[in-house]
Amino acid sequence: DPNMKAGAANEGVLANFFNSLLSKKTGAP
Amino acid sequence: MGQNTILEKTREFFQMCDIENKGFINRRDMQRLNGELPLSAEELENVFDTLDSDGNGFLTLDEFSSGFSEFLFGRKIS
Repeated sequence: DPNMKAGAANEGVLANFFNSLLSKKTGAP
Repeated sequence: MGQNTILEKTREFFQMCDIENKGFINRRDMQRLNGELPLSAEELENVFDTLDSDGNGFLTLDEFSSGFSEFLFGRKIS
């Protein structure tokens, strides 16, 4: 399954993305 | 975080990406975040590809929400 493969490879990037959105929203550095 | 809060956050984040309120996010919307988030253009491209589970080039709220849930349940927010 290519999606699963991509998901595993990009897990860190996805976490980074959502963490950044959370930080942006809360105004945390 | 309760289910309603998650839903609310998902909508907020979706709207932060979908600034034109189209109801979907495309690659261009994602690249706009380049200046706002500490992610490179390539990383944003990866995020888009990961979230766009059907690969049609449009991110719907459903796809976005799935990715966010995966993130929340896969990794706890500190």
